Amino acid sequence: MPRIIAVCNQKGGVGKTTTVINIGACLAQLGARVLLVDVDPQANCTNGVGVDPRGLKHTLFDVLVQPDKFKIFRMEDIIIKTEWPNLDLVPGHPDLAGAELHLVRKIGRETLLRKTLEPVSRPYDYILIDTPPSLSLLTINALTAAQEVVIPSRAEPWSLDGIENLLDTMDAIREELNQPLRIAGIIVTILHERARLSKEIVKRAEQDERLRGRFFKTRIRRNIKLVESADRGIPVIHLAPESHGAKAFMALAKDLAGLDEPA
Amino acid sequence: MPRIIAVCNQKGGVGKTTTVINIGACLAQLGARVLLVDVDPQANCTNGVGVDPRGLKHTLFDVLVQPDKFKIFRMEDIIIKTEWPNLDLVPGHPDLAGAELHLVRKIGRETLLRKTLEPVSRPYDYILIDTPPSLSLLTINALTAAQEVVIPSRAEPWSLDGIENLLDTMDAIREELNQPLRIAGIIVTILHERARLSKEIVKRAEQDERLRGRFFKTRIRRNIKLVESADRGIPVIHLAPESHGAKAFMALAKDLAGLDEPA
Ligand SMILES: Nc1ncnc2c1ncn2[C@@H]1O[C@H](COP(=O)(O)OP(=O)(O)OP(=O)(O)O)[C@@H](O)[C@H]1O
Ligand SMILES: Nc1ncnc2c1ncn2[C@@H]1O[C@H](COP(=O)(O)OP(=O)(O)OP(=O)(O)O)[C@@H](O)[C@H]1O
Ligand SMILES: [Mg+2]
Ligand SMILES: [Mg+2]
Repeated sequence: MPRIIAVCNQKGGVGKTTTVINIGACLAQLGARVLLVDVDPQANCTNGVGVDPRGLKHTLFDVLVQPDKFKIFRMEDIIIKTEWPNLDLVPGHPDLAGAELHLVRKIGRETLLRKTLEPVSRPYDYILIDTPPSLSLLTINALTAAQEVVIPSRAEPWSLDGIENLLDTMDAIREELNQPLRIAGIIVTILHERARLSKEIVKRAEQDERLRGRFFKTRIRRNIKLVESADRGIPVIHLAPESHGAKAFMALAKDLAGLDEPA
Repeated sequence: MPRIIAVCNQKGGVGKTTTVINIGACLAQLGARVLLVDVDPQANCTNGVGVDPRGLKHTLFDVLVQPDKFKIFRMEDIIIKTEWPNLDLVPGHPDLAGAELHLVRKIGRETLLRKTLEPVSRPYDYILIDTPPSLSLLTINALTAAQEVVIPSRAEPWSLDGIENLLDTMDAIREELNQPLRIAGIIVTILHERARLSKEIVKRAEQDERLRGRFFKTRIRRNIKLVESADRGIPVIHLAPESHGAKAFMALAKDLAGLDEPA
């Protein structure tokens, strides 16, 4: 039975997609069978593992919206194997931007992703869901499909404010959709370590009542290799295994998997 | 008659809000009368000029959604003067996250912001609209209310891909809503100047057919003062007038206003 993890923070540009791709690729390298699910109309996760969504005939859009009256699209029809072993992908597409308008009137509109993922989930150890920077219906679908949430955040005030709103949304989902949902952890990302203000902001966040004790100890520092990795569509563990970025994500993947690193 | 400028890029964390606040504050300091309009449920623009949306009785949410059967909310009821001269604000609020569900079924749902802004716009020289990281109904409202668009982008591939989608959306708006909409310019933001990859990515973008010639020559480099400015809710020109960030935004404001800087 897979661990299904949504990676969320409605603040933009905090490293959600970078986290999904790179934790996924590291877990796959460690031997886990991993499925990445790209629920974001920007489709950065899809591009980030070397797949161009515009070159695909069918994507997550077709499964959620079912645009064809004569054909039912299932997850199994659209799952792609990436070029790395153990790393599969449910591709996103820019058309997802319009998906919410279709979904808004459907019965069970929040549980559509969970229901469609269920038949294909058994072969996987980890399913990692990338979400858009919003608390809208696509993100709610991801939170409802998941059992756990990983929250990347920069050491900046607006990324941390975003977490408070996300926690409120998670509480609402637990209550109204009767969905157990736990926080796997908060990751401090794109960290400019030497800036005094960054340290101050992280310290302040770690003392916040709702956030205390929830931070992964691995922090992802700023590393240009992660930008190059996005640019080339190759996870950093394969592009530059000796880089800070690769090592940090590998440590994070092991932490998430409960594999203890020597201190 | 004001210049109405939407600041857009559906990629997250590229500096949209930072651009709205700081170009706005610089123009106000130069003597222009400026209105900032916060159309983002994250309400970072509101917080960034020292206003806590949760402390307000009424915000843009009330004007767009009209939640009270017995009272009509107008822009004039919710506009706030910030603590700096010439700088006013239409405050946003987290409840805007739900606004799109209400708006989706309204006739004229794309032109609501334009119609409600029109009666209050005359006293201003510049109206700058901050938008969420999405191409959804709130952003469409901003694009339809505006005559010009400023596009911030990081020197990173996914921010630049976002611009292509945005240009397509602008084309659609021009055609279907018969709305003239021009690009005031693209700003390269949060630039890590010394990184060879950043230079490469900027150069590549400047040669793209659709983007060529549209870049502001001022680039906003990474500057921790901008993070501090966000944290303290004070525009950088007031917090740290001698900082790189303040000087860069002042140059950008003058460029936008057509005031020529000595080279
Ligand atoms: N540790 C890092 N060091 C340097 N650059 C990074 C790092 N992590 C991510 N980036 C870059 O920062 C940008 C934003 O990251 P990313 O797209 O993963 O964030 P996101 O939260 O998914 O954004 P969005 O809200 O738009 O979905 C990307 O261009 C990415 O390559
Ligand atoms: N030039 C800069 N140097 C350093 N930090 C910056 C700079 N510009 C913006 N920032 C910081 O980067 C973060 C993202 O910027 P900002 O919130 O303005 O982007 P945005 O595009 O509005 O994000 P969103 O898509 O979430 O609305 C903020 O914490 C901001 O303080
Ligand atoms: Mg993303
Ligand atoms: Mg913003």
